[in-house]
Amino acid sequence: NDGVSEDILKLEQIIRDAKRNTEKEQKNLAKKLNYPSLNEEEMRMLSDEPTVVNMFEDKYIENQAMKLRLDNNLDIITLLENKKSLNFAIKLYYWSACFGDNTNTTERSSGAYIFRPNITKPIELSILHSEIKHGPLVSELRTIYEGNVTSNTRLYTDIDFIEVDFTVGPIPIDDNIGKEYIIKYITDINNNGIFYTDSNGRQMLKRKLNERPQFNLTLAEPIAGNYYPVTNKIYIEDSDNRLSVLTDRSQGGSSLNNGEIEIMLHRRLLHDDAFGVGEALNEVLNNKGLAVRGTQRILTKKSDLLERKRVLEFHCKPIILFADAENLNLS
Amino acid sequence: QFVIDELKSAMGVMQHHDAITGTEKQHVAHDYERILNNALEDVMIVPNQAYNKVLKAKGYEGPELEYKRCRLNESSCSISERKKAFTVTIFNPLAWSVTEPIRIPVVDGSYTIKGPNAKEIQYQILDIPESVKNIPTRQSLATHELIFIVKLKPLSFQSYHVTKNEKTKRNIKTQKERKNDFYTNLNDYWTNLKTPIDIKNLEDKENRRIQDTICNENLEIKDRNLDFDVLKSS
Repeated sequence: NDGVSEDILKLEQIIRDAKRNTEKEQKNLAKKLNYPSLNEEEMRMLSDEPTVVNMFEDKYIENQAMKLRLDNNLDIITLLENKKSLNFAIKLYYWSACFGDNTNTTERSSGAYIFRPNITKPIELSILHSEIKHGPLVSELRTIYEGNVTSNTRLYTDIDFIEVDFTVGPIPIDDNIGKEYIIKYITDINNNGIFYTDSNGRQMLKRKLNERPQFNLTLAEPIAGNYYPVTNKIYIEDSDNRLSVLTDRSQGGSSLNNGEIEIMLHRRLLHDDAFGVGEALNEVLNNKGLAVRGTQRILTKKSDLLERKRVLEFHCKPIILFADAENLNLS
Repeated sequence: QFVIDELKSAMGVMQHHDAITGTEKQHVAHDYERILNNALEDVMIVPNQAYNKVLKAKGYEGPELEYKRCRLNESSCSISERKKAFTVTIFNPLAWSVTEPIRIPVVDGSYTIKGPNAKEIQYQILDIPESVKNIPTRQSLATHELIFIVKLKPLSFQSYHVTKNEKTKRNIKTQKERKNDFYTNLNDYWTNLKTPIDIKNLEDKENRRIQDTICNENLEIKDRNLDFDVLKSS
C-alpha cells in the first residue's frame, strides 16, 4: 500500500524489456560479425518476427524419448528417439455456432445434439503468454490463450507420451454468439483425408473425409458431417509416421485438413436445436459459464500393441487415496 | 455388497444416452452428478476396509486409517493441502506393470516422500497454473503440485508417506528485503551485461582458439607422418 510494490513491479517490467532488447541487439551484432558460437536455433531467433517468449529461457523440453522445440510462433517439433523428426504444433480455435428458428435443416441452430458451425474455417485463439518450466521429472510448456483458455504441454522423464492438459472456460458470450472450442494437432503427416476413430469404443474404424463406405455421400454440412465420436483414441498416419491422440473422456474429433487432428473441448451455446433438450447448452454457476479441465495424451510411436496398452492405462488410471498420517508412527 | 450395488445402480443410470452424450437438461445433469457422487462417497468404505486389512496383515498395529478420495481433476485435496503428514496409496487396476506420473495438490514448501521400503524418492514441485486456481467451483488452499513418478506392479498398490518439512527460512520477504533483492539483481545484471566491444573481444578470442586448434592438429598430423616414415624405413 505504500507504493513501493508498484514501483518495484514497474522497474521489474522495465528491466525485463531492457534485457529482451539488449539480447536481441547483441544477437543481431553477433550475426553481422558471424560470431562462430551462434547455433542454428539462435540464428533462427534473429528473424524479425516478434516473439512473446522470454528470450532468456531455454526453448526446449525433452525426455529420453523425444524433444519438443518451441518455435517463434510457438510451433513444436518432435525429435523421436529413432532420429525421425515430425513437425508438430498445438493450436486452439473455436467454431462459432449457427443460429436459426429450427423450422428446417438450413434454419436449425447448433445445439446440444448437433454441432453446426456458421463458418467454414475456425477462428484461431491468439496466444497471450507462454513460458517453460523445467524440472528433473517433468518439463512443462504453459500457454495462455485469449478467451479463458490455457494449455500445458508436458514431457515426463522415462514416459513415452506427450501430455496436454487444458483448461477451457468460462467461454465468453458477450458477443451473443455460441462457441465450440477445439484443439488442433497440426503435423506434416500426409494422411490424405483418412483418419481413424474408436467411435464404438471397441475397435478403430477407418474414416475418410466426405465419404461413407456404404453409400455415395453429398454433405450439406462439410464440417459437422465429418466429425465423429472419439471414445478413447483418434489417429492419423502415413507410411512413416503416426500421431495418436488419447482422450480422457468421449469427445468429438475429425481431421478436416491434411495432417491435422482436431478435437472438441468445450461448448457454450445460446440456443436450443429443437431435438428434445428444450434448453440451450449454457451451463452456468454463479452467473458464470463452466470451466472444463481435461487431459489428452499424444503418442508418436507406430505400434498398435503399445497404443492399446496406453489407452487402457489412461482410461483405468491408478486409483489414488489419501489418509491423514499426522499421528502415524511409521518406525 | 450393499454399497457396491448402489454404485453399480448409479453406473446403470449413467448408461442412459442423455447421460453419456450430455444432452440432458441442466437439472437432470445435476441429479446425475448427485447420484454418482453419493454412490462414490458411500463405496469408499470398501477400499478403507481392504487397505486396513492389508496393513494389519503386514504387521501394522496402529489405529485404522481413513482413506479419502480427492478432487484431483481440479487440483484440490483437503488432506494433502492441510496435513503436515499424509499417506498416498496408489492402486494399479491393470494386469500389467504401469509407470504413471502422480500429481498431489499441496501448499508451497519442502517435502519428504518415502516410498515402499521407506526409501526417499525424488519429487518435483510446480505451481498450479492460475487458470486452474481460478476455476469457479474450486475451493482449495493448494498452490502447488507435488509430482513424482510411480512404477506399479500388476493389480498391486503402493503407499507413499509424505511429510512437510519444517520451514528453515521465511518464504515471505518484507518490502525492504524485496527492494534490496531487486537492486542487487539490477546491479548484477548491469555488471555482467556484455557490450558490443565485449562481443568483438570474444569473437577475436574464439578465432584465436580456432587457429590454435588448427595449428595443433597440423602438428599432430606431421608427427604421425613422421612416425609412419620411421616405421616404414625400419
